[in-house]
Amino acid sequence: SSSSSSMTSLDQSSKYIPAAPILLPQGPWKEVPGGVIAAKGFKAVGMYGGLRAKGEKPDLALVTCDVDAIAAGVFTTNVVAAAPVIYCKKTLDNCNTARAVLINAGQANAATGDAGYQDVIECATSVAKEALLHSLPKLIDSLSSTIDGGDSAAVAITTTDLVSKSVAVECEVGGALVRVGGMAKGSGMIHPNMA
Amino acid sequence: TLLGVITTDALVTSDVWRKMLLTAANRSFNQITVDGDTSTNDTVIALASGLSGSTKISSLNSYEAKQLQACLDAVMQGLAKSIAWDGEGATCLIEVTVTGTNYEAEAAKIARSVASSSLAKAFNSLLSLTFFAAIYGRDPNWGRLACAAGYAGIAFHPNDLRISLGDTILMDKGQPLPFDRAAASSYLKRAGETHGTVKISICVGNGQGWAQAWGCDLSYDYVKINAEYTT
Repeated sequence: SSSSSSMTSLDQSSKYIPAAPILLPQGPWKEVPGGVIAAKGFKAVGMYGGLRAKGEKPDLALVTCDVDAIAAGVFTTNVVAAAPVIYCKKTLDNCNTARAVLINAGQANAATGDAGYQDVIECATSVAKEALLHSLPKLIDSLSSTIDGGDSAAVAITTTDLVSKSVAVECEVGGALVRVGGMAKGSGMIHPNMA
Repeated sequence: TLLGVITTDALVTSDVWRKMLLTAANRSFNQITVDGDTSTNDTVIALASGLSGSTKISSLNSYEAKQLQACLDAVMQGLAKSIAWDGEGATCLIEVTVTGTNYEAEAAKIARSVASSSLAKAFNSLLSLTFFAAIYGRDPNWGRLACAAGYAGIAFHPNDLRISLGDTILMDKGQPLPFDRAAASSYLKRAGETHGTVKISICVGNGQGWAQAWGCDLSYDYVKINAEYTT
């Protein structure tokens, strides 16, 4: 096991919650910092967009890729899927690539019916109102390929989490050094059954 | 709710990347449980930029695909375990390893059944409406672990059952063994005090299948957190 190197980072995001100890399985890989931005071509940022009811912990995260990235997804098999899940499934049904993932915290978005789905469409096309709309230009301007960018995004997607979760590894694949990174959130309502 | 974003600079075809993500999800996020509630929002999105300069991976059976799959599994398992570790109110991570089945999927099903068991992690006292956990209560109760393995829906002979808690063997060849109860209880207590890991190993036969699942103990704080939380 090893601790994420971001655990000792003094960046802005660590003011809110510490980084989780990441229990990486043993293998030929080497842990590297950065989480989602560790791999070439990715930028990320997290910021407070005024979406949370309480506090000013970052609540809006954006991960982008400089090129069209081959995209895949697994989703809840819960019949009552939230609007963003339906949107992402439809998008990946129709397209093999993606350039960005936008994630918000602090706004419940399940069982919101047609109005909820319309909100998702509006968010995705950057015409949402108030907090989200006002935050998007700043969010995009703040995108960064630095470790802080990855760390702040990992904090921005958390809800009741006491720690942020972010990790990346580097390994030789097919004669080249390849990086795989990621971030996740989750603390309660956790019994995933995704496909 | 679980949300995850995975990125890589490996060059991989869409078909292979989607299958890899599903395999990794089944070995990681789909093998964790905190409270048994499947969210309406669970999502993992994985993006591959192809900018590493590596050769294109277009077959799942290639050596390069196996290398990338191992990396993907490792990252997603690391993240998945940190979610179970951070389960609401949790004082420790529970790692269940099952061996001896014919297939990986069978071992995975048994492991998740044990990690999910409310009897293994807690039993609910209806009289007081408070929770006492087998793990949280530091009680090395092998019977609850055996029970959860038994109802997983995977057939095995009870006489093949072997259960260990950390380094302590609680049951072998289907028979409970005399063990140092104080040491086993101390193992659980230590994990709880340090927010460490409780390792449970279960063997059900001689097959090559093996898998892991991860959960956490159930403490009083779980109820408190969820009574106070709303969106």
